[in-house]
This record gives sequence, structure tokens and C-alpha cells, in this order.
Amino acid sequence: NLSSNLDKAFQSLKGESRITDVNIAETVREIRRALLDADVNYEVARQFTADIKEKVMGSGVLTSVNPGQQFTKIVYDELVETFGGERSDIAQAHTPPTVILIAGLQGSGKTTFSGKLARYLKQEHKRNPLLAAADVYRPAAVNQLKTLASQIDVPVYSIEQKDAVRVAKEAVSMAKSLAMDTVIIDTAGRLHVDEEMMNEVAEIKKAVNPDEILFVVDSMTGQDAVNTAKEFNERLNFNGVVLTKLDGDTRGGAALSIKTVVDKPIKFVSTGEKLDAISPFYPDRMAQRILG
Amino acid sequence: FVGKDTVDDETLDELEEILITSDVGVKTTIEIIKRIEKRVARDKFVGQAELQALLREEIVTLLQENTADKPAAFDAPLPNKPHVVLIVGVNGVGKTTTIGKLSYMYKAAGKNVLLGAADTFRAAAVDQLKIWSERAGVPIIEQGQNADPAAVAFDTTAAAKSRGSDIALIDTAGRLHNKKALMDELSKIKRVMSKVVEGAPHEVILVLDASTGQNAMQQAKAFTQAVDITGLALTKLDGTAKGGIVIGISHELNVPVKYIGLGEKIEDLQVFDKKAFVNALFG
Ligand SMILES: Nc1nc2c(ncn2[C@@H]2O[C@H](COP(=O)(O)OP(=O)(O)OP(=O)(O)O)[C@@H](O)[C@H]2O)c(=O)[nH]1
Ligand SMILES: Nc1nc2c(ncn2[C@@H]2O[C@H](COP(=O)(O)OP(=O)(O)OP(=O)(O)O)[C@@H](O)[C@H]2O)c(=O)[nH]1
Ligand SMILES: [Mg+2]
Ligand SMILES: [Mg+2]
Repeated sequence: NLSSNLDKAFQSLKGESRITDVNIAETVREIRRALLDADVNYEVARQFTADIKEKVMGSGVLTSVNPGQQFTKIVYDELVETFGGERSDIAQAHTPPTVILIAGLQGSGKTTFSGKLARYLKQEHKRNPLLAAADVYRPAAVNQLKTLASQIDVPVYSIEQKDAVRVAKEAVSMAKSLAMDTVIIDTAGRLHVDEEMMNEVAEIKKAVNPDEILFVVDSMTGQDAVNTAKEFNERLNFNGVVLTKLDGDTRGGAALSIKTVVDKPIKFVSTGEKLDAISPFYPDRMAQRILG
Repeated sequence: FVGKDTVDDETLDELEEILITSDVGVKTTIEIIKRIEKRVARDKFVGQAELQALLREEIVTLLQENTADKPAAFDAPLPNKPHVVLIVGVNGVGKTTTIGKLSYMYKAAGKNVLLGAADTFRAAAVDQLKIWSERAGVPIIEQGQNADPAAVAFDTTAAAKSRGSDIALIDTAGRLHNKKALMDELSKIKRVMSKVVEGAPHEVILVLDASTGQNAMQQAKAFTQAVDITGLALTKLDGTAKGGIVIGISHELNVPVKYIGLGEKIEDLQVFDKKAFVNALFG
């Protein structure tokens, strides 16, 4: 792990009493490598490592009894600070319903998360949510959402026509007329470079003016995470990020890349396939995970 | 005339950045650079164009070839009848969609295809594959949600044999490779298939999402342990991710990339082309 690798790097520096540009190079390389191995974006890793180096110069790290450990702590603290505070808050509309839009790339876990969020809000916040099946393309997508919703006794709004904007609009009207206080809109997975599909989700946003837009990201995403996050943020100015499949063993560096580049809070993490596998985001746990 | 026998640092730095940002990973990038330095020391080069060609060649050699007993081309003769293929991978990578595409391609090449809906766990998974079987115009064996996946795999293999199908494609539930019970279930699915057709499954294809980072190597290793992967399918290459993870995996585990997914429609699949893939890394 990073701490022992740093210890090794420091072995070669025994007897040096002050940190210099030269003797810190090896250590800085180790940190950068650890971040890249953890899937942190190339440019983000470069900048993050440069910031660490600056923090450490003249900080007396080498004079400590266990420099490797102390150095790792500096990296850990910097990661925790970058991630910001613990979060699991969703905006609430002054006049119901609160409209929540779920967006992201194909297969990231949006439909499952929509079910989880509905269950979470119902259970923990006594809300009365309506799910909107706005993925009108994927085979059996509506069916999938309905199956999940039936497990938690939440209704789903869907229509026959392949018109995602219409589903969203009508779901919101339906919620209003039935005095349901929350609408969660599941959308089709889409590529950030698919003009037509990015226009569609921007249309949905324009049509229903969501109180909360969540960008759902697979935690095992590699270098491409910044490209997708940037473009979705450009088009939607989302409020928060959801990291999924954290029950896997991926280091999750994409989380650092995304937070650094779009500076939006990570609000939830998804930790399994069942609908109760949702949890708030804990910065310290994520930092630990990235460090490996 | 001698030519150059070392690569300058600026070129190496540029190469490192291209490879890392393409998800090739640090370890494989270091190996590629070592190989290039050896190659240049031996062969020498004159000018950038020659060096570039050399770089690409070295990367291409890390990608394994498809073999005749597991042909990638859809019109190639299949070595078994039925030729049974198991499709595996973590959640959401594109297994079910890839099977839909493969059915279409095999059928177009005149093969009799049979599908097996052995994802009996996820909501609407069977319905999703049924829709693909309808779109491709191929028969499907399914027992609904919550059936025993090994039973579906067994029945599909048996049905492929009795119906004289040329190829059987069996879908499985997405599963994270660090979940022992799920990986054991997959091993069981594989074992059970060999009981009804000798050597089945003849292929086990691991589906990887091109936007996946270094965790793909752990996935490949764990799935190899559980069911001995014979080939890779790389999906979502129509995005901006380069899929560089397959280079290290193909090289280290000796498995070829068979197909790439380039979209969500039934025809959005191609047989893997090593040179085109490597050129796209630099392109
Ligand atoms: N292990 C695990 N699996 C998850 C998690 N979240 C979702 N999944 C699984 O990931 C796969 C994809 O989930 P979906 O909810 O269908 O993803 P999606 O984003 O709606 O997919 P598209 O609509 O096709 O873009 C399914 O097999 C889910 O069960 C998670 O946190 N952990
Ligand atoms: N853009 C693009 N999307 C793809 C590609 N292949 C699959 N998809 C999409 O990825 C999403 C997930 O595909 P599935 O086939 O359900 O993936 P899966 O591996 O079977 O998922 P689980 O069974 O839930 O583990 C769907 O929205 C597909 O349309 C591809 O090559 N390009
Ligand atoms: Mg979905
Ligand atoms: Mg599937």
C-alpha cells in the first residue's frame, strides 16, 4: 500500500535532514503512481501530486520518526478535504412535488438507484414518491423500473409513446394532481458525445425544472470520467453525483477526478443490487479506498 | 548510415500520457516503453514516422490473436455443433445487448442460433433478452425470473444439441468478481453445461465496458479463476473512452479481444481489429 511504498522511498533518504526538490522526487512519483493505479485522471493526479509536494516542502516530514506514514497522512487529509463534507441531502421544493432527475451513462446504475432513492425517501423522510419511466428506448426498461417499484410499493408513471420529455412532464402533473410530494425521473443511459440524447435530457430539464439533478457514475470508471462529468455538468449543471457499485473492489479514483473537475458534491453511494443498498457519501472512507 | 537507437524523453513523456489517459495502466505502460526502447536499440529508426510505426507495432504485438477453434468471423466454420458460448461480466457492461448483436450477426451469416436467458436474477432481465431474440429472429430458452440459472444453462445447451443449433449464446447475471457466492454460482453454471455437451461451454466471453479503469484487470483475473475466460468483448467504444485496459489483460492472460460494441443498436458490433484499435489510441 502507499504507506509502505513511501517508507521504502524514504529508506534511501536516511541521514537527510531536510526535504529538497531532489530527495522528494521519488516519493512524489510513488504518490502519483498510487493515484493513477487507483484510476485518478492523469491531469488531476499530476496537479494533486504537485499540491502535495508544495504542502510537504519545508514541513519537516523527513525529521519525523515515520516519514512514510506521515506523508500518507498528508495525502489522506488532502483527499478528505477535496471531497468536502459528508452528504445525503436532496433539495426540497417549496411547492411540491420535488422533482429529481437521474442521468448518466449507459449501465451506470440509474434505474436501480431510482428505486433505491424512492425507497430511501419514503422510509427515511416519509415522502410519497412517484417514479417516472423516462427511458423509452432500452428493451424492458419500463418493466425493470416497474418490477423494482412494486418491491417497495411505489407507483410508476409510464406511457406508450416513445417521448421521454412527455413522460417527465406528465409524471409531474400526475404527482401534482395526486398530491404526491416527490417525482424521481429515471432516464435512458446516454453518451456525453451523443448530441441528440444530450439535447433530450436538456429538454427534460427545461420542461420540468428539477429541484435536484443527480449524475450517476459507475465507480470503476477510469480516465474517461472527467470527460463525461464535464459534459453532463455543462449541459445540466447537476447538483450532485452518485457513485455506484462500491461493493466492488475498485479503488474509485474517478470520484476524485470528478470532484476536482466539476466541484459538485458526491451525495450518495450505491453498495449493492438490492434496493436498500444505498448510503450517504463518507469522504474519509473514500480517501482510504483510493489510497488502497 | 546508422539511424537513432534511443527515444528522446519528450516522446516518451507524450507516449506515457497517451497510454495512461487511454486506461492502459501504469504497469503495462512501463512494459510497453521498455519494449520500445529495446526495439529501437536493436532496429534503430530514422525520423518520427518510422518511430510512430514502431511504437504502434509493439503495442499491437501485446494483443492476442483469435484462433481457429474460437473464430471471431461470423461466417467462419464453427468447430463444434452446437458451439456453446457463455457470456459473463460485471454489472451493466453490455452482456445482454452484446448477445442480441451477436445473434443478429450469426443469423445473417446463415447460422442457427439459440439463446439462453440464464440471468434469472435481475428485474426484467429475461424480458430484455426476449426482446433481443425477437429483434434478431432467433429462438430463446427461458424459465423466467428466479429460475435456477444453472438449469437454464443446462436446458439451453441440451436444446441446442437436440435442435441441431449451430451456436448457443447464454446470458448470465452481472456479478461483481469479489462476491464469492456469485462467482461460485458462475463456476457451477459452467460445470453443469459440460454434462450435456462435451467441452461446453466452448467459449467463455468476458464483456468489458471500455470506460472501465484498472479494476478491469481484477475482473479478468477473477473471472478467469472462476470460469476460465477464452475471449473478451469490449463495449461502448462509441464513447470517448479508449478501452486501453484490454492491452494488459490480453497480454497477461493470453486471451484475444473478439468483438467491440459501438452503440446500442443490433448492428453496432464489429470483429476486433488490432491495428485499428491501436491507431485509435493515438488518433
Ligand atoms: N453490485 C452492484 N450492482 C449494481 C449497483 N447498482 C446497480 N447495479 C447493477 O448494475 C446493473 C445496471 O444497473 P441499471 O440500474 O440497469 O443501470 P442503468 O444506468 O439504469 O442502465 P441503462 O438504463 O441501460 O443506462 C444491474 O445489474 C444492476 O443490478 C450497485 O451499487 N452494486
Ligand atoms: N453506447 C453503447 N451502449 C451500449 C453498448 N453495449 C451496451 N450498451 C448499453 O449499456 C446498457 C447496459 O447494457 P446491458 O446489455 O443491459 O448490460 P448487461 O451487462 O447485460 O447488464 P446486467 O445484466 O444488468 O449486468 C444498455 O443501456 C445498453 O444499451 C455499446 O456498445 N455502446
Ligand atoms: Mg436504466
Ligand atoms: Mg444483462
